Amino acid sequence: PDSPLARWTKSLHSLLGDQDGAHLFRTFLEREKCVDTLDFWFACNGFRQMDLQDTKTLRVAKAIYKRYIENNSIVAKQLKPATKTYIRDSIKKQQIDSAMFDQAQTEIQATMEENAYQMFLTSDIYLEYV
Amino acid sequence: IDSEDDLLQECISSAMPKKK
Repeated sequence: PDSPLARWTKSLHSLLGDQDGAHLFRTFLEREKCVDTLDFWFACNGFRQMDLQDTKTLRVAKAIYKRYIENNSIVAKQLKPATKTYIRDSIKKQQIDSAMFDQAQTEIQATMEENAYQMFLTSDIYLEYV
Repeated sequence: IDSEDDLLQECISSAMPKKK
């Protein structure tokens, strides 16, 4: 009952907390050309754990912004304009906060749960693994 | 100094689930 596969179908969160699950989901998203959404999700988690005193943290915030939000990438398209503006302004003012990507991550996660995650659970990549 | 890409990659990797 508590096999990895049972956990994967429980929630997106359980899937992403499992190494094999996250890896398989990533392979699926690569094929669907939306792997950036998953990388962004993990980047948000990684960023939240960073030390705000470390000068590296501002550089990482800028890197996340540049790579996923500033351009018209798949992540940017799924975010609300207000969310993007908030992050842009925080970076501009160099007001770095551990929670500054939380809202964006929540929005991306909701979209993943509704779309990619459901598609994954019926995909041949998943069914073959099962 | 690490490049921006390296920093981003490091950040993503740090959040990935580890082997059990």
